[in-house]
Amino acid sequence: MLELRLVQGSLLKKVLESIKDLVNDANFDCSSTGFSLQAMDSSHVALVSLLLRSEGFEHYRCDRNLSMGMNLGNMSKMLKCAGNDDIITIKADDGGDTVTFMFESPTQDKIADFEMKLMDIDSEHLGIPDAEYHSIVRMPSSEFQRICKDLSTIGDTVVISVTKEGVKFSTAGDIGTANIVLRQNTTVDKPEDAIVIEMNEPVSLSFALRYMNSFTKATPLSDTVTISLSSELPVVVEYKVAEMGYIRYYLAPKIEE
Amino acid sequence: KETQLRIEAFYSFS
Repeated sequence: MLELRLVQGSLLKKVLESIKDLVNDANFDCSSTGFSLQAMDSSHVALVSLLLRSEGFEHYRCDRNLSMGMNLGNMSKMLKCAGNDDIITIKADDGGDTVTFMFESPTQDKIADFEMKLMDIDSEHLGIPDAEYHSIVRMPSSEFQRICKDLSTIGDTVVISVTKEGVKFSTAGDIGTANIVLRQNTTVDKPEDAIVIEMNEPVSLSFALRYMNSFTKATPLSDTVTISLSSELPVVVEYKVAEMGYIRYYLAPKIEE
Repeated sequence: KETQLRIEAFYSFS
């Protein structure tokens, strides 16, 4: 038996909007730790890792570890039927082939339940060890979204370079080139507006902008985004999900042959 | 010429 009650149901709605374009079908894993998902996009270039910790739910009951295969497009259709202020409860029976999403309006005068069919998904779980990154950039998520959108009108690939001067996002295409440099800026009124660049070693890596743009669908979840870069590793683009967890996107770099 | 690497090149299946 599984029963997870999330008072801030809009978080789950936003989470789905953040991953449904990248991944079609995925297993949601439920354990005493929390509600989680790890999935790759169909071309195995990007990976998304979601964790919503059990403490973030008002009520969290998960009698035994459960993996529920869901079509994210269908799940998104159902969650779109929940109001932004609704409380969402996820319910499933052990060994059942459906999951129920219950939506309660804040005033309790409307209660809806939507039952969705589960599916069997052969999921390949990757072990992702903790890593020391050469450079970590924290910036407003809206700024990162703007940069990815702007650069993708010029080129297909972004080169992200971190030096002591700052972080540079560059692209090139048929019509020309573009370079956007951000410098560290911590003298801001609101901490979420800060640009913080932690450079242990300079790094420069190339990535497909198409995926970066897809990751920025998570912008409504968090005011800030953290970009972790190492020359030997995929970039990690992380958005916090309120106080309860995160969405991390991993993207393999492009290399010059 | 640029080559797009895949995630499996970096992490192994657990």
